[in-house]
Amino acid sequence: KGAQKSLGNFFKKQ
Amino acid sequence: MFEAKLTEGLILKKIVESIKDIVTDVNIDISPSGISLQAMDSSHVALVSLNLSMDGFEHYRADTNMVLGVSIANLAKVMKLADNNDQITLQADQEATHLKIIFENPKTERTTEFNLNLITIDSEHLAIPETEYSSVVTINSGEFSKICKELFSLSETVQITTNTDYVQFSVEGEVGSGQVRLGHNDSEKKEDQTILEVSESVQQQFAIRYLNMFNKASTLSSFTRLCLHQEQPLVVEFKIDNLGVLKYFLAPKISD
Repeated sequence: KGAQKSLGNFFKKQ
Repeated sequence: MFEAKLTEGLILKKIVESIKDIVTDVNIDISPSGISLQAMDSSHVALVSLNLSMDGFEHYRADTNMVLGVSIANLAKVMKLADNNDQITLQADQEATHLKIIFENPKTERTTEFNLNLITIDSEHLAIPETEYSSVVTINSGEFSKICKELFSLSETVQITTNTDYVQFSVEGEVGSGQVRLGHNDSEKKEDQTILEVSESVQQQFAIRYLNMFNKASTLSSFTRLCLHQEQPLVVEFKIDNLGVLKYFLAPKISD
């Protein structure tokens, strides 16, 4: 199965 | 000074129940226009975003912006004190050290008050980019919950595929492989409808256990809205009538 990505890959810290 | 009164306190109970398994300590942002919170789970794979508008409250007052650091686990314990038909009032002073929560049942003349100790949390906010979702699926929330639960017993991962004719939830594991395919269904019973708005097909994989946690919110709305974009996390959205919206963001699993 695919590797679980984290939201940090998509959303930048403000 | 902040004070907000919700006549249908049950909604607040349901919201806390819907997020308590995902987030632990959250900063609740209070502003003159309403209440919002954004928090991730410990693995930073899922994010909860809640926005409640002041218009949805019987009474709402917030003189300035405030941040209330709350342990959701403790808030959930306090919410257990509320009966389903209690009215709930939240109160906090400037620089408050606690959040006062009042449950009132005008019929039985029973009132419960609790001062929840606030905590300091230095959680960073994530900037969620405005995204044009190329696939939006509106589905009965109970049906989506059931599909997720059933597929979870067959695989930990679900592949969601959208195109103009159907949305497909497929699984593959040592049990075998299969898929649930839902076409556009504009049945006259509104809550049974499945509505597909697909401008571009999407195919992504997700861990079902997070979807099962998100679906705790299905008691808040008869519809679940799935927003997909090939390069973005999934959004699972529950509209809270006359009050606001509860959104869950889930990072995909990238197939090698």
